[in-house]
Amino acid sequence: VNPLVVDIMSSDVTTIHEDAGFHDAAKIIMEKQFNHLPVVDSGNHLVGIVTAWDISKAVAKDEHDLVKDIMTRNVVTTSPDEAIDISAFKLDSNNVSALPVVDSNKHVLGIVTSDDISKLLARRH
Amino acid sequence: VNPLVVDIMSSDVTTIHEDAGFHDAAKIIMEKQFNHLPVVDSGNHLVGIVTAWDISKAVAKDEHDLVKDIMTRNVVTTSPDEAIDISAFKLDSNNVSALPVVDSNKHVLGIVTSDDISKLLARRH
Ligand SMILES: C[S@@+](CC[C@H](N)C(=O)[O-])C[C@H]1O[C@@H](n2cnc3c(N)ncnc32)[C@H](O)[C@@H]1O
Ligand SMILES: C[S@@+](CC[C@H](N)C(=O)[O-])C[C@H]1O[C@@H](n2cnc3c(N)ncnc32)[C@H](O)[C@@H]1O
Repeated sequence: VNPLVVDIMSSDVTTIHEDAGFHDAAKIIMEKQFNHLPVVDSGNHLVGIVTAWDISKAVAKDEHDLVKDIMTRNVVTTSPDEAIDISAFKLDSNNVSALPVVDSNKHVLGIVTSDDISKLLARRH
Repeated sequence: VNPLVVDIMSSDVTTIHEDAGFHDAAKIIMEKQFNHLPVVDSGNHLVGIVTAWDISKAVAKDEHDLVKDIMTRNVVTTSPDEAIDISAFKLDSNNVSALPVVDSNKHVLGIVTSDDISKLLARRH
């Protein structure tokens, strides 16, 4: 069993603009019940990623800034036609739990998480 | 391939006391670079779980309280001898990304995450 990213990714991914506030990111993460928000510029190109972990870090350091001040800029990504065993290797070797799915112009098409991959092994007894 | 939880869990799990502050939880989550902290009482029994998501939610709602005010009390757990396909089913059906591993006295032995299960499918090409 080796599906492609396109078979398991979420395509209704929520993104956030780099000029948004720290508080806006926390609100979206709360409402959507997940941890990872790809950050885009006004042309909808991926410029970073902000997560619940980044919010938690900003709290620990008492830094309540803009998304662009607390996001990770060097984003590990994937593409729809990547085999998920490669994506699982990327997640593990980079110690991250989600990969934005992008096209060749860095437009965000979706997101795939370690939850999506773990689910493939789930069985109800 | 159907390993048991004991084969893939982290046994050096960090826990936090229910009377700790919101800020302390954020600091530990930042330092340890993961998202989930089991919460224990003074007898080291599991009483809840607090995550980066809960910190983010507290930020969104402007509530900077104690861990016991922002944690989830009804914790989905696992045991060392559980088959990981069951654990993967529990993670998916409850929309959570980690399960504290406990013994019959609710002592925390470790933690298993969807990252640990996703890693089983990882292959370097
Ligand atoms: C080191 S991980 C630890 C927690 C957990 N593994 C997670 O991804 O949320 C948290 C950090 O990884 C970053 N991160 C998450 N996904 C990423 C990705 N695909 N590429 C680069 N950084 C990412 C976040 O911005 C955050 O600073
Ligand atoms: C709904 S999940 C969404 C984000 C992500 N799936 C995660 O687990 O971090 C976030 C909420 O689940 C709770 N949670 C995480 N692991 C849990 C577990 N094993 N049992 C019960 N609640 C848990 C957290 O306390 C938090 O309130």
